[in-house]
Amino acid sequence: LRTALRNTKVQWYQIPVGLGIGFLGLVQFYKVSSREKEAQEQAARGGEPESRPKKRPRIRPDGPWQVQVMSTLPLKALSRLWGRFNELTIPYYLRVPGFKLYSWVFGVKIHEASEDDLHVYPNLASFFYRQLKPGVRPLDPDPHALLSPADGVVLQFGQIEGGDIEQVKGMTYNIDALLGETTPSTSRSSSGLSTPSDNQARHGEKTLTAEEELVKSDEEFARVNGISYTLPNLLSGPAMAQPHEEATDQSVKPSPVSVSEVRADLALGEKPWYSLLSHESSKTALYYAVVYLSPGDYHRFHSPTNWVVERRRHFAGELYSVSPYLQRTLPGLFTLNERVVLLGRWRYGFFSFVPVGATNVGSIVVNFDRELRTNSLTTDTAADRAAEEAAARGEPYSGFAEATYEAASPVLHGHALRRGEEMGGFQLG
Amino acid sequence: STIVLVFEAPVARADPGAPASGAGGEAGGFHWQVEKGQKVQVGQALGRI
Repeated sequence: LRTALRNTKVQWYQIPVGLGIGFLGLVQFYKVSSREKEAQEQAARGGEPESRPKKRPRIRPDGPWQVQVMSTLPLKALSRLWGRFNELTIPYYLRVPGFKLYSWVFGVKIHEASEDDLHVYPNLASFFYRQLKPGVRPLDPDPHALLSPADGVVLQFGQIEGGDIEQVKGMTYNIDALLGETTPSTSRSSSGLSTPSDNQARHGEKTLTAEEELVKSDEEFARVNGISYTLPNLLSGPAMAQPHEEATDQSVKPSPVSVSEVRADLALGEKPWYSLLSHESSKTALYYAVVYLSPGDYHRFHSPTNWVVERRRHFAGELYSVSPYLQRTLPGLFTLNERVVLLGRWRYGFFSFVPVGATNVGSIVVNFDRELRTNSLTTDTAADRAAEEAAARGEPYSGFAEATYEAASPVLHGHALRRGEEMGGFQLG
Repeated sequence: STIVLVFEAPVARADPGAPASGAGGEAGGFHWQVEKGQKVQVGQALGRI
């Protein structure tokens, strides 16, 4: 190589003029196309087309200086690039040594994977999202136990005091910031699913004012520690179904076994759970737990109990690392990251399940919600647009797109999940 | 990646007469069965009621 570099004659050539002209023409074509597209979008939104297209300002998250510094990094782009890289097919004979090296570095238990032959995994992405052999994760036999949803480390747990969750010692964030405000008036469904406000519009109902919402909430909601819940209809059957339109395609229907089992479990309570949720009642409290999945862990998550998912909220957010180090140093990390908030109920009342994305992982998959797209450029653009529209209306942007699962089960008004049932997972990129 | 669970559960009440089912002789409510920093696996109990 040294000889070749030293002895090879370097000869410079002029770039052909045609190539330069072609490049400039391509740039001009791109500019014109962008301008026309912007004008069309503006017209579709009902506004006058702008004479000169204005670049949409990127919505930056609020936060301390660490967040501002990290916001300058293209973390989502890096995550997508990392995902694409990991989807490249690895040469057949490099797969076994490559995956064994990865397993050695990150502590993967290869013998637990459903596939003994590592050649089966064409790339790191498929190996990362591997399945386990049946029976290697037995469920705790106690039906009153709350199960771990994933392999990982329990970073924090406890009781929520005053609406605050402790990220690490002395560093808290508000539960509303994590799960979203209770009134999704400014939310927009980027995936085309219906939102409550959209539903009202379709049915010709007027939009409720804040006072009317309050009156309505007295009838249909109970509130504890700042979180509101729809009253359960499962104990009274379909007759009490709320007459509003639901998400059209929730593709994966819950199995009849799940529905019957979850319904039976929810009905096991000595009395309706909502009777415990009066303002004066102190019989229940809100608890939280944070489970961290390291890169070598099995990256699918399972239902911790029998429960019904009523709605999901997708916060596009950013994709910071969620490593224990950053959790210690970055306040409110979980409220900044991209996350999918699944809201519902279990036998004892409110239940929520929040997978939080990370730079090195990226996508969150929910098996029963095929319309959900996380770590997506389209979603980002839709979120930016929704923020702009909310700002134009003079309203605060809730920051999430919401969909409901009521159509999945007319009896339970949500998607029923059995304890231990696989719900989804984290994928690379 | 991280998973955050937020849920409502009965509060453990002090009941000296009852057998202790949680820390501090509390009974009847939710109590944790893990420690901070503990490794857990799918299906393992985080807590019980």
